[in-house]
Amino acid sequence: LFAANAGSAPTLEALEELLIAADLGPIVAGQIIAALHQRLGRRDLKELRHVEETVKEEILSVLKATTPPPLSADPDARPRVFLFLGVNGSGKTTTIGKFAKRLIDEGGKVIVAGADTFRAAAIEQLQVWGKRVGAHVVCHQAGADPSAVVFDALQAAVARQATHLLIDTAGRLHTKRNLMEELKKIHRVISRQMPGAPYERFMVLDATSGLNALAQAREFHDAVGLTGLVLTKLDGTAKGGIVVAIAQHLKVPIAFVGLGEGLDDLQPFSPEAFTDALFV
Amino acid sequence: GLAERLALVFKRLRGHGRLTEENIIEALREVRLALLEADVNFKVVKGFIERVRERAVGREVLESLTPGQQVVKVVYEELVGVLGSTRVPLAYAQDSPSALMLVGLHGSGKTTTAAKLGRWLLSEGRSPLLVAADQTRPAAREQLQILGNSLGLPVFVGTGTSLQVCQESRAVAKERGHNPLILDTSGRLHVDEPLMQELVAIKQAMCPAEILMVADAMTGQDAVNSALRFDADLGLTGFVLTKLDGDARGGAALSIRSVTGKPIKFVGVGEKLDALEPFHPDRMASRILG
Ligand SMILES: Nc1nc2c(ncn2[C@@H]2O[C@H](COP(=O)(O)OP(=O)(O)OP(=O)(O)O)[C@@H](O)[C@H]2O)c(=O)[nH]1
Ligand SMILES: Nc1nc2c(ncn2[C@@H]2O[C@H](COP(=O)(O)OP(=O)(O)OP(=O)(O)O)[C@@H](O)[C@H]2O)c(=O)[nH]1
Ligand SMILES: [Mg+2]
Ligand SMILES: [Mg+2]
Repeated sequence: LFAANAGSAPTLEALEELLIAADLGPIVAGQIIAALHQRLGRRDLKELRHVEETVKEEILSVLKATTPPPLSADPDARPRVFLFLGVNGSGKTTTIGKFAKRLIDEGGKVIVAGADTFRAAAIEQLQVWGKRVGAHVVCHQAGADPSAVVFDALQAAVARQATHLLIDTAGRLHTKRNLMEELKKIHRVISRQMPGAPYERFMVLDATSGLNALAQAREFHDAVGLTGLVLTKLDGTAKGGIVVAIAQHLKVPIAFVGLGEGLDDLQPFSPEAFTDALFV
Repeated sequence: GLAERLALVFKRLRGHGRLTEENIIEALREVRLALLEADVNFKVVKGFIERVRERAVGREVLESLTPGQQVVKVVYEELVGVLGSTRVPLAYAQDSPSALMLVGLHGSGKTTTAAKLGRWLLSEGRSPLLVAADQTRPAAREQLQILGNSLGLPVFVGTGTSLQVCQESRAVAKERGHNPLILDTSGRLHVDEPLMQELVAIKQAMCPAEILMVADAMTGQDAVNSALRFDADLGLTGFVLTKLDGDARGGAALSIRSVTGKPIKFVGVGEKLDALEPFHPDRMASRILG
């Protein structure tokens, strides 16, 4: 019994620190450790390997509770619309380039909308990507109304019989009321123009983000109803554990992970690979 | 916030008579939780709590009528102490063109900050030259050019490698009397060896008076990893913490200052080019405490 006691305390503390270091946050980390006490008897806590497997199961059960939306061409031949949104610098524009490449490789016809009309050279950046992958880019001049760009892009997607329309929006902090209203307006334009058509709202999140990402996800989810998450920059040293809290609280599935700056650096999210990586 | 939670802790403890050192452990647990929730790195929190503990078990807290408030005061003062109670200005060479180099992870705000610093230096009577040393990101040069144009600031765009662009820009600056050179480099991972070596080469060629790491205020636990590597490889002279106009608590500020000892010199508080302020440790301390 003494041995069990001696082994379990440092193990659990180290485990909680590992989870915190991975950005799961102290609350979620604490909940997982508490659940561990519930599920395992005193003897089992000594076995670090067993403990680790149990924690992985806890995390996997949260991540697997949701499944990502379908991505392939719509059987009814309507363009599948994807709205990409998120805070500044998270990787939205680059993710659109990579996603367009993936869809085109699978035989899709992709249109991209340059609805970031605010940031310097945002349209030019998207145009480079469009050219790289062979996607038609719909854009207006800098400073144009983003909703007008979206409206035009929806029309173009239908007219050109595109399989997918990917919409790039300006980075915005979720605390900025006017920018969130702008996003809601874009959302309304799409919903009104394409009622019943397949329409996804993906938040693009930087894996280096801390707990503020949960507040971001809440605000964006309230604004447009997120249907997916893309976790970028997972090729760095950050673990992106905040997505566990997001999955737990908001039930938004993670569709993709970004693993670099190149065309092919977008992978479908694997809950197992992600969870294993937390412990490396 | 922390003050309310500590008030509850001490209300309960007070019911058992005089406060003891044991009781303080409970209060410190609340402090630890508050700092972790603010995204301060867990190792940094450990060290910081030790500093607080020494003062928290002293008479100033144990004999106070409002021990909760005393603990908050101690935490606040220790935070300000670590964050840097003295202002560190931008370094500058008067005679030949000085270089100010901006480095950091992808999307942290380097290009925007380069233009903001250009505007700042202009208002101080300098004549900066913005250097578009990011040769990889699509339209990075155009981005800096548009920003520079909006301020009436010259932007140097060159061909070749980032290193070559930086070297060429020095000749241009000498010729036209620009000072300093503001080098906007590509975003990169601290674990990307060749790209970190590229920065070392640029540093060796340009001998910058300032090497500032531009870091996102919403960075979580990973902030120490990138800050330590950039500092180890380059010898940073300071940080710029961006996107503080959001509601991230900004614990990364304590983390990066704590592990590198380098000062945070500026904060970015918006996307517009006038949204740059000198760092205020007292404001940051209040923000981290929530
Ligand atoms: N290493 C790495 N870098 C990435 C990844 N995704 C994007 N980036 C880089 O992150 C930086 C920002 O990417 P953008 O696509 O411009 O981000 P954004 O969200 O569109 O930015 P704003 O429009 O300004 O809000 C660029 O340097 C990208 O190359 C990724 O998965 N891994
Ligand atoms: N709200 C806010 N946005 C900022 C701030 N600083 C930069 N940004 C935004 O953050 C995004 C990324 O900024 P960039 O200057 O392109 O970042 P970067 O570090 O040069 O990106 P890479 O070169 O790809 O590594 C842009 O949308 C900027 O407008 C800030 O202080 N507040
Ligand atoms: Mg963008
Ligand atoms: Mg840049």
